[in-house]
Amino acid sequence: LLVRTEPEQVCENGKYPPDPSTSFVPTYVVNLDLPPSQRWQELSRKYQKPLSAIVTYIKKFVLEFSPKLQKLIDLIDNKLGLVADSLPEPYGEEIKGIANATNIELGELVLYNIFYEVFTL
Amino acid sequence: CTSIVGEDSNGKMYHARNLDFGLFLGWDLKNDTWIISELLRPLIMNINYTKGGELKYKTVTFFGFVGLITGVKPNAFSVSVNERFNANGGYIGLFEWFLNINRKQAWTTLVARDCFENDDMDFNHVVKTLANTPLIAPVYYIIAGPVKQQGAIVTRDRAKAVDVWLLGSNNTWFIAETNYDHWKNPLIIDDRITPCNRCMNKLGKEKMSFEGLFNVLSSKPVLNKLTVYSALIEPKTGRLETYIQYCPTPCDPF
Repeated sequence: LLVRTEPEQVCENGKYPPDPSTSFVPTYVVNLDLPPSQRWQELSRKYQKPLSAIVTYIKKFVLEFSPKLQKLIDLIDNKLGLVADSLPEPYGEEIKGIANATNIELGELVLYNIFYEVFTL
Repeated sequence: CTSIVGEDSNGKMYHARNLDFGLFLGWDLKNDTWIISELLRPLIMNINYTKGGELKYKTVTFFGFVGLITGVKPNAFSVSVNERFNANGGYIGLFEWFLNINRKQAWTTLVARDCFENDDMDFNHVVKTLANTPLIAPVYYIIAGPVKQQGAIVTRDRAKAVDVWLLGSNNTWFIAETNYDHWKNPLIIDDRITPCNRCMNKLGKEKMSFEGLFNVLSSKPVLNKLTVYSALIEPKTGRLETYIQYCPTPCDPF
């Protein structure tokens, strides 16, 4: 994987607009007048499955490294959720609202939201 | 990631980005894809944040992620966030936060969204805020404004900016950032900036447009196996177009 496949480096032309059947991105409205915990409720129902899939995969990936890392996952599930209370408003409440509506562990959702910082590890 | 800000020959500002994510988090041997990148694509969405029934700002996000990695506030500014790897990385800030040693530092994507939540922000305020707010992790902030030459790339350490690169310096009509400090050479196995700059120069100021930028973002290795979406932004009008991206084999893994 670390060896480049050396594709021909050309500057593309005629790629725009891309085929909507593969490139379409939906647009939704989030109403900031709603309390933070309710802003993502409707979308949570719609996107519960793909969100759950990525969180489940990350746990599986970690355990494939070492089953001993189950302790780390337990720590995330039991303790990391508390970090939501320390996040600046309204973000902590928005994350809690999504966790409630999707039934995904709050700690796992916090991890997903701070993944940028974690990834620098 | 790759972010570009620039202007056309009439001074109209553009901001574009590729979001690349999923490196080393599992490779699907059967399909030649990064597993996380595949799992992220169905979660990509544009969000129009409204208040009092009026549009306040737009972002591109993954469902469940409440921070800001790509966004535009019409006729005010646009921001994209690129990862920066540094010895003084995010793990130090994370431990300081978790152990409550120092919480006077901001989460990289939350402080970016704060800029959009704040009604008083314009391009210059955003550059200043994102350059000076202490952060949990190092990062690159790429910022554009609605007015000619309002473009900046802020290279951040955790404490402060190590560099603010402004559009127009040395007569530049565009500036681009991948995941390396712009004054250093990128890793030889991950040089996306040279082809990006080459394609932008070939495009030229006269042909700067959504179409031209999308072609640059679709050129390998700017487009690679980690690229999940391309976003095109016009800060003046707030026009935002996002497209899911794939890079069929043969294509660089990153």
